[in-house]
Amino acid sequence: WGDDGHYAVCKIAQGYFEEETVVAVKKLLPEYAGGELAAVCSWPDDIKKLPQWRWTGALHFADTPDFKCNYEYSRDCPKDVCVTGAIFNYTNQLLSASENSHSIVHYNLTEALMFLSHYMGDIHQPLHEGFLGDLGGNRVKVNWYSQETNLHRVWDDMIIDSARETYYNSSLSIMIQSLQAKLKYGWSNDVPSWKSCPLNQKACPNPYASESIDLACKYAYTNATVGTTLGDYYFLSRLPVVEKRLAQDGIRLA
Amino acid sequence: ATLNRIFSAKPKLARA
Repeated sequence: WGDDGHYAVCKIAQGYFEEETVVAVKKLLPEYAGGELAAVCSWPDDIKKLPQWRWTGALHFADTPDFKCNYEYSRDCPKDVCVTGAIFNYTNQLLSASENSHSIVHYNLTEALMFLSHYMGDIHQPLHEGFLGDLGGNRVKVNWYSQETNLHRVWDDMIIDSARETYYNSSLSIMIQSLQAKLKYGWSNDVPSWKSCPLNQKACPNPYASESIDLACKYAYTNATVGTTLGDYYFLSRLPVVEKRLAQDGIRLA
Repeated sequence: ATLNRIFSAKPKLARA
């Protein structure tokens, strides 16, 4: 997602923290975050182009072979270097500290928290599991109304921006409040299944990746070939998908 | 739910 998407996911998640999580996150957040996880959820995007962090770039995606509409960890996450591998890795780093305070390796737990929060966001953006051949839609040039862009940016930013302008009085916080209300009422029966992980796992990103490539094939790539102008029809039919992914994302991160 | 599961994990008893 873009900055607004990550901010929304982390803001929603904050509302579902249990007491121990509130305490632990506050301890781990950098000073400049002002106690807000949402303030630092884009940090991995801010640094990924810096020379010393360039290796993190591949952790924002999983590489689905072209036209395959399913996800396989062994095929799509070579050497664990992908968004699902990163979620497992940073979950284990944070666990190693909370389960056994005498852990030998001292990870940077502040970075682990910011990476985990960001990648939990990215794995829910369908085109972050998009096809390797078109770089998850980055190479699919389209128009968003009158603006030239690419399909990946439509899903990272444009759908959220248009929703904010059209329905939420250009206010991200009003959009977030609307998602929080939908979680309380419309999706309340779904929240328990969104929260749970099979087999007592602490984190379970693989099904999230499978959902995303399924949504990418059904919604993102459909009727969006190179050179297409995407307008109201695409926006109105895809906005519910994006809003549900952001809300689900916040629940699962918390 | 992921952060809640991580931070609610009880510390293992230090091995004797």
